[in-house]
Amino acid sequence: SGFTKLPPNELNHIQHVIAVMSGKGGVGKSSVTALIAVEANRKGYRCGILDADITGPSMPKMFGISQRPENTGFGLIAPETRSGIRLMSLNLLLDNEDAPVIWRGPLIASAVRQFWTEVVWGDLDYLIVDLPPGTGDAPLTVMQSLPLDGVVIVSSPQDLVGMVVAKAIKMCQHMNIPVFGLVENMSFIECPKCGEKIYPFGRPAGDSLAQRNGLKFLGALPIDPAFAQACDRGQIENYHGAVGLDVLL
Amino acid sequence: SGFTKLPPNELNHIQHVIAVMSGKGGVGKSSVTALIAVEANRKGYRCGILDADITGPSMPKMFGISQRPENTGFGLIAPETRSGIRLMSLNLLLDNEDAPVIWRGPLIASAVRQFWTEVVWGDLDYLIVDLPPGTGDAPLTVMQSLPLDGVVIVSSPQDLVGMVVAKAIKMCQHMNIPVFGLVENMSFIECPKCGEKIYPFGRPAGDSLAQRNGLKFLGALPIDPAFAQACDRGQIENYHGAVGLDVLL
Ligand SMILES: Nc1ncnc2c1ncn2[C@@H]1O[C@H](COP(=O)(O)OP(=O)(O)O)[C@@H](O)[C@H]1O
Ligand SMILES: Nc1ncnc2c1ncn2[C@@H]1O[C@H](COP(=O)(O)OP(=O)(O)O)[C@@H](O)[C@H]1O
Ligand SMILES: [Zn+2]
Repeated sequence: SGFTKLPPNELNHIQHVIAVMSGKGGVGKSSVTALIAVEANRKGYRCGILDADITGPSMPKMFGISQRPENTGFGLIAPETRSGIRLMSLNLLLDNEDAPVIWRGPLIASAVRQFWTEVVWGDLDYLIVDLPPGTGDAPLTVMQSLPLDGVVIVSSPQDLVGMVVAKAIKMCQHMNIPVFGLVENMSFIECPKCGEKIYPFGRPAGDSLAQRNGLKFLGALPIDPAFAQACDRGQIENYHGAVGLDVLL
Repeated sequence: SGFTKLPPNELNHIQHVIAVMSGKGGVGKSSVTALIAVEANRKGYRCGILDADITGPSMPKMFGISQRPENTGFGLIAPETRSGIRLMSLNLLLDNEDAPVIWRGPLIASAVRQFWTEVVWGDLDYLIVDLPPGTGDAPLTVMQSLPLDGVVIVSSPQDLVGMVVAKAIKMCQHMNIPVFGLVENMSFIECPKCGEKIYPFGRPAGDSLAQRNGLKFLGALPIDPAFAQACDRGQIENYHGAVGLDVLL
């Protein structure tokens, strides 16, 4: 995309960098990022997650880790989750997980760059970058400065969400970043009592949104209360409900 | 909060400015913003909505309006929705609603300022500002430069969401901006077949999140498929399901 990519930390050997994006908040970018990493890790790939949502970081909570990264002469060591996934997030650098990070664009961009140049990730098959909502500083910095192989797009069924997600897709196209495909999250929920399939956010639309934008449809995930609970308890590594997100690897 | 507030456009007489914030994306900030404005408008208050989500604007779609604002010598005239609410959003200035706005912080901040100084809102009882996710440029600019009376916080039941919402609450406290209270959205959904109350995102938590942060709990909204549909069809002004959000006015 014409920008000179930043060199990684000399101790890092990272085979592939993938970003997860939606443009719209709350559709499940962090969830899909974590599920891809967990599934790839189960298959034996060495994975890392770079939490590029600098002012709204939720990765450490999903994995239940909070230890401060060790700062060595070579850089900041990315801590490992219980199953061995490397993770770096601004929340790991704060005293309290709910402390606000009140930063403007330049500081946000600089934090994202430092997560690439100053963090010791070691040898990874996949580094998965969780992008914040919007098409501003963090996604722009990642697309300009990191050697991205491609992006996974996450949407949910609402037309309103699809409109904002289309902005993210067009940003990738504009920046010449390949899009691996689109995952629709929160497609439906099954009533635990009578089994009725309920569509809180409208009929599934991921397939046609993908088609309209020339993308591969990677599948749909239902709303699963057990998933939300696993995230809240920091136990996403114990969740086994996600289907075939490893299709990317 | 110590910053000199920007003067409004000389044609504007705005009694109260309220912002709606969450820190976390997708919980329903735009929805709550729109519902407050619709309810206040029904009670006879003159209202406007400033869509400060510059790279992910969804207000025009919720109200089904797309006409380009008229640019006069005095400023940009904020168009009216069908029921007479004034609205300004970056999506009204684009040729296509799904075109990406790939801007860094300084441009985002400048757009928010111009929505206050260059837009002709006229005489309003309430201007409601819809803030994007995060604690970055847009919320910071609004809190520093607009004469905010206070903020309404929106959350959803997940602990993970509550953690990020707490960051937004602490930002308001840090900036000396009063918080009117907290609304929990997506609390539950009722099965259309058997009436079972389902809690996709966990048991209601808004009340205790409000209490822990010294805030008034303003109530909870269920997931209502009819609401998502109204938003997708641009007919939020025809939706009558929201309870008592006018408590703020
Ligand atoms: N399919 C799902 N079923 C249940 N809860 C979900 C699902 N996807 C996401 N969530 C929950 O919704 C919240 C928002 O998801 P998140 O991944 O943080 O969205 P984003 O990163 O797009 O803002 C999280 O608390 C998460 O646990
Ligand atoms: N209570 C609800 N019931 C059904 N759909 C909802 C509800 N609240 C929000 N939505 C839908 O969810 C999507 C996200 O809401 P939005 O207000 O845009 O969130 P935010 O502004 O926090 O990103 C929208 O498509 C909206 O129509
Ligand atoms: Zn049922």
